Amino acid sequence: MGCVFVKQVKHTPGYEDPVVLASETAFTVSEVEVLYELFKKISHLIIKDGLIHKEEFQLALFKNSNRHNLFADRVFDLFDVKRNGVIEFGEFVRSLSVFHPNTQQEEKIRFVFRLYDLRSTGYIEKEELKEMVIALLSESDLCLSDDVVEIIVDQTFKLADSNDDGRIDPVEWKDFVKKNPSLLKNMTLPYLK
Amino acid sequence: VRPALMNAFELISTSQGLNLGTLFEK
Repeated sequence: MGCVFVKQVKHTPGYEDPVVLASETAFTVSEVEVLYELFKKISHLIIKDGLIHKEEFQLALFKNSNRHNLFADRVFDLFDVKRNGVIEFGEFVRSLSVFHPNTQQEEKIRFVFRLYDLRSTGYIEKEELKEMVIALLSESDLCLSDDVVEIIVDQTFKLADSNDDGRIDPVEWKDFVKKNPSLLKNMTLPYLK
Repeated sequence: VRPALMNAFELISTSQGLNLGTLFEK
């Protein structure tokens, strides 16, 4: 009786077939395979378990694992679809697909809305926008008085909150982005193609 | 405040935390 040796390729936990991922996303199979190499690299930066932890995401993004950043946290949380504190390969590919040059603008608009809807209420509220402006100022070492921050937030709401109910809903957001397309500038990564 | 600063979302979009392009830099 002979023996057959099958070479098994060891994949990270949460690995999904590139053919399946390509069929569900904007990526080709070969692009998914390239993403797997990037995923493996990031997911082994600190804890070598093949999953991307927040510290590893921060390290890959900022070259610093301890750099707290509200927006990076939000991106991580949206990528972590299962809400288990780590990003698996499938989550990584499906989420990055939003940033693909071929992905519909509508999908990008919806993603940014969720990103800015900090408390997942279905609206972007003034307090949330103020919190994000303060976070951005702190990140940039810019110092503006609270009054000036209020003016910026109020002015933005005058432009975006067309029904003037004190919160921005998905329809208002879509209209606002259509008038200000530069708001989506981070949402397309040419590297992905 | 300069008019360009009047759109808070423009300001926010400059955050490094939103620049995922850095993930692909070697």
